[in-house]
Amino acid sequence: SSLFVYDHKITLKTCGTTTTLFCLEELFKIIKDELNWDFKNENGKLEPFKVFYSRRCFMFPAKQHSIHKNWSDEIEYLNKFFANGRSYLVGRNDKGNHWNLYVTDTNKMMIKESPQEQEEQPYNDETLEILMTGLNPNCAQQFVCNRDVKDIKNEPSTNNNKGDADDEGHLLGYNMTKKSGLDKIYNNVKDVSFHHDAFAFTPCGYSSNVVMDEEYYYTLHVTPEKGWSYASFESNVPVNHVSKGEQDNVQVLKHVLNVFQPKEFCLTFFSKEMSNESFTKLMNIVKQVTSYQKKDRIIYDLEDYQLLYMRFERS
Amino acid sequence: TISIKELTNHSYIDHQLSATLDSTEAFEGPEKLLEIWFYPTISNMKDPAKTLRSINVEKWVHILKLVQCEVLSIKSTKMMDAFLLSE
Repeated sequence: SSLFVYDHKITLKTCGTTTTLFCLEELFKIIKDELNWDFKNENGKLEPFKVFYSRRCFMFPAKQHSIHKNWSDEIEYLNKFFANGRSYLVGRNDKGNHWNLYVTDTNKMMIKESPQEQEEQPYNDETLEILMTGLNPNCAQQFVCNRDVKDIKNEPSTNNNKGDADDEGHLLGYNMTKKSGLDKIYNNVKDVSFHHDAFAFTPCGYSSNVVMDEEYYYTLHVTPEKGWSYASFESNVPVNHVSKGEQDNVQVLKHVLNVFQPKEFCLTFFSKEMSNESFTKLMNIVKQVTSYQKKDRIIYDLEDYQLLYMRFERS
Repeated sequence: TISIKELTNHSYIDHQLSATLDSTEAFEGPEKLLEIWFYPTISNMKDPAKTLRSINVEKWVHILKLVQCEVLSIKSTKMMDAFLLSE
């Protein structure tokens, strides 16, 4: 799981049986107490600038906790907090592989106060997510380490040690990143800064965060177990910027697919405009991923964002 | 690409959690993704001196406990903090 905190926004991506939405009440309370940010409207509902909540349908929904067992319960919970939310079920409802999205209306009152907004977002605020299942067993094996878990739960904590490399989980995570080539997804022609943090779980599993140019991230999470293997890649890195136009998101997709070689994958791509170059190229990738058959291609006009959803299965 | 120095420049790391974490029960692949834009940009804030990044780590740890996540490590840059979490 990962959390990215910017000055003005957060992205929280959590795996397993986490209870992601149960942080909302405390999150907004702390933000009000600490920063004096109060987003409550006259009806008592919260109206931050924008909220997105999404997930692919679960493989084992019954094992989730509370509201997370059921998409409609999650939406009901979100609607208790936020004003003007709406939800989408994207893909084929009869198959166990659709994707769900909840999004609130943009709080346009804030935009009026921000004439410089466009100047501050020169790279068009795009997010690419690739969700893969049925990983090639040889590829999945790279993310199994079987290191020993130590029984030191009663020893004093060693939190917050700066500059200490004595950490097996992080070292193995680093090695997995190197070996799999996941540090080379983007052609960093511009030579922007590159910060990496990865962890190898035991008995298996892998998470990594990469921050490029101080403000863009890509994150990977892998559960390699046979029978329900899964990997995800999510990125807001503006590929055209960091590669000086030498690379595009289709090449990024191919690189990621090559690392995991899944039986099936879906991609989602958010951008401000459909005229976005990546949006157009991704929409037409069918001939470039010849090992896969396109099953779904859906475009949503979400007010101020365009969403592309595509699902593929190995031929 | 990455270099070995990336293992030594965390702004926060929990070695005890790292050594004791067992993911045996983390069977579900698909993640839940929550993104909240509190403001469109930093320039919209009344007081840009205090932002989400002003909230201390202990408060984030507390928030994340409600999610059933713990903080393994953090990398901080000029523009953002990237938390690597359990589960």
